[in-house]
Amino acid sequence: VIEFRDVTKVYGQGEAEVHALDGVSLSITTGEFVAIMGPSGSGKSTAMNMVGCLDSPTSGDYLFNGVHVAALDQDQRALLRRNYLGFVFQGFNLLPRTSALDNVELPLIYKGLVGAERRAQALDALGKVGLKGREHHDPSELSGGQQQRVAIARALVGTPQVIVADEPTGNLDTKMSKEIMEVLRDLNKDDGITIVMVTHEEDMAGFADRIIWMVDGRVERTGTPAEI
Amino acid sequence: VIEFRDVTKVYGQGEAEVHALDGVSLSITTGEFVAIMGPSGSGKSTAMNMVGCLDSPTSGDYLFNGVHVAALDQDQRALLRRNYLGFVFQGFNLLPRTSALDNVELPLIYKGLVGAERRAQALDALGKVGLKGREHHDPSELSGGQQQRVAIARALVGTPQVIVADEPTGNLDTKMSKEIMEVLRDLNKDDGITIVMVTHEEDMAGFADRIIWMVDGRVERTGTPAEI
Ligand SMILES: Nc1ncnc2c1ncn2[C@@H]1O[C@H](COP(=O)(O)OP(=O)(O)OP(=O)(O)O)[C@@H](O)[C@H]1O
Ligand SMILES: Nc1ncnc2c1ncn2[C@@H]1O[C@H](COP(=O)(O)OP(=O)(O)OP(=O)(O)O)[C@@H](O)[C@H]1O
Ligand SMILES: [Mg+2]
Ligand SMILES: [Mg+2]
Repeated sequence: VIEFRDVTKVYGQGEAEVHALDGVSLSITTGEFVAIMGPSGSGKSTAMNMVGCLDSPTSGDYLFNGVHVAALDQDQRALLRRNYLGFVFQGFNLLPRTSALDNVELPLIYKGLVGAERRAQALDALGKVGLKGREHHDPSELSGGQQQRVAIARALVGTPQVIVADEPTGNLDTKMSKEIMEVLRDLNKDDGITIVMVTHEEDMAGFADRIIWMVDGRVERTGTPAEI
Repeated sequence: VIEFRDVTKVYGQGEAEVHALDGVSLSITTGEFVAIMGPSGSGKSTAMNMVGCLDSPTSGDYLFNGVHVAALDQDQRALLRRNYLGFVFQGFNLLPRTSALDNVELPLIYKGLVGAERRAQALDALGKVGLKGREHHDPSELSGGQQQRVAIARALVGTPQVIVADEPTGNLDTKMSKEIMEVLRDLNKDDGITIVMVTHEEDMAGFADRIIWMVDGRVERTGTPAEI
């Protein structure tokens, strides 16, 4: 479902050139649960933005469901994201001055669900991440870990085909992190949702079927958690 | 140096009342390295904002160097922060559209250092967190973990009396996290800087002399890493 063919992403020019991705080739099959690990600055978020159709390669190809995403225009890409992807950003990217409930309902508005149905599904998603009773608070009234969980609920509420999660447990205690991993694993095993997750915590990567290890904008190795 | 006497912090009213801190009493002595742990939403950041003189109790007293902080006006508190405190925020709070170097120099401008000296100290701090060569990038051109490290460099650049760090390694891989912990430990052992650090990772808490465990706005227990 996800395929990178020698993808590069270069920022800046000349001496200041930064190769955020330096020739990445990988493929993720439907229904896989993959963890992406590697040092800070190794290109993980850049790769995630590519997967989520939020960014395009400088060279090489990225295919989603066999489609060359770079060939789509902005509107087509937006449609693809709404219909197939749920994204948990490393910085959460919640709408400020907007309640947790409204933030989580957003993907369902695009799907054309009516108010009562949206509300029910959003509350269900918030319940899965342990935020029952916090739905009317806006981000400034929530702790760091609570904001992170609103972002997670928003990513899974539309049961998308693929969930892309960039460090989803960075602000959560161990117990809550494991509960979130269980939620993701259930979505993967029961609903067949493909999950691509960046994490730096080995315990969390252990929930994945396979780990991709990145260094300096390249895939250094890949294998099962046991192997890595 | 830091003392809480039955501190409470209450948000909202009536039914919607949230007791972020629900009677916290603790004291931290000069030169101690303390880790604060506990579930998401247990009041850790709220306590950190209190320590950093950015917030005041609803009831109870918070004393910094024996001073009742709530009795100071805004200007006096700002002066206290500049002269004695370095703060790493859970959300980084870097100045956007401002280079990493300028972000890190900011506390030194308040100290009245001249340009060349500021630059040298800022570059030294950035070097300690492994960001040599990234100093001219602004936050939008840096990875999540790099932004976090700029925030850390800014907190330690003025060698303050107390460093307050709210989840300083949440976006860092294990190797880099340990390097940062070594930097903090050196500042603590060599320069006598008091460190109060929120973390949810047991490996990182292991660098501290003592752990304070919070639940539901209260201190549940405290002890050495070995005990906890
Ligand atoms: N302005 C506010 N209005 C209402 N409730 C608030 C407000 N700010 C914080 N809270 C609540 O206070 C409680 C403590 O928040 P705090 O940010 O201190 O938690 P934390 O321990 O740092 O959590 P985390 O580990 O998730 O960062 C949370 O339940 C939070 O929702
Ligand atoms: N707009 C930009 N201009 C220049 N360099 C950039 C830009 N955006 C990202 N980079 C660089 O690209 C590299 C990869 O960034 P990326 O965010 O993908 O790293 P990461 O693996 O997610 O790191 P972390 O674990 O710290 O989140 C970094 O060195 C970063 O500084
Ligand atoms: Mg990243
Ligand atoms: Mg917090």
